[in-house]
Amino acid sequence: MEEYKGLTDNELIARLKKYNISHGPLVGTTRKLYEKKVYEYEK
Amino acid sequence: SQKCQNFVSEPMGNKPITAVDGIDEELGAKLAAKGFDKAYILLGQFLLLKKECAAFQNWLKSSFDASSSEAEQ
Amino acid sequence: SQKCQNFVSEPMGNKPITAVDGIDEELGAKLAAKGFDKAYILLGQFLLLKKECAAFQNWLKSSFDASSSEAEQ
Repeated sequence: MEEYKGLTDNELIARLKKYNISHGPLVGTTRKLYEKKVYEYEK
Repeated sequence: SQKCQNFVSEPMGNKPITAVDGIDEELGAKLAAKGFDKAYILLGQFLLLKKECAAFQNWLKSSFDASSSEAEQ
Repeated sequence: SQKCQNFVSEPMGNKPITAVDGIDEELGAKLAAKGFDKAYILLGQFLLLKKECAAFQNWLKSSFDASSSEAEQ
């Protein structure tokens, strides 16, 4: 999970879009949730 | 529940976080400690998550240790 | 403005970000690219900023290069 913290917002959004994961904006209170979604998808 | 009915019967205005059905004093304190001290701020988070219930519930559980039933309520 | 009157005359529902007064196609595209593609999501951010106008305007300006007048509108 740690590696996802290092992704820029754009990089994380790109992965969310690539995996067709529905998402809202990446702000302080939502970012971690979307990191977890990408992590779970890739796992 | 009665708490839910009370909450939805009028605009939430400046109601505290504990006015939200499913949020007791303990969970409310954890939310408030992170800035979510008012019901309307929690609404803001829900809107930011594009009103997706599952995402919102997951966020409550992973960030504040809410139980599944608390998160659903 | 007429745009503002149109926007506040009814619930925002699922209106696009460009329905918000002060947000033109260019600014709307920047906001949408970061996930703020609907008016209600922008409302979410405003609520999360505890409805503080100055903070909200500063956020629009620093994150999306909105001008002062766009941010105020």
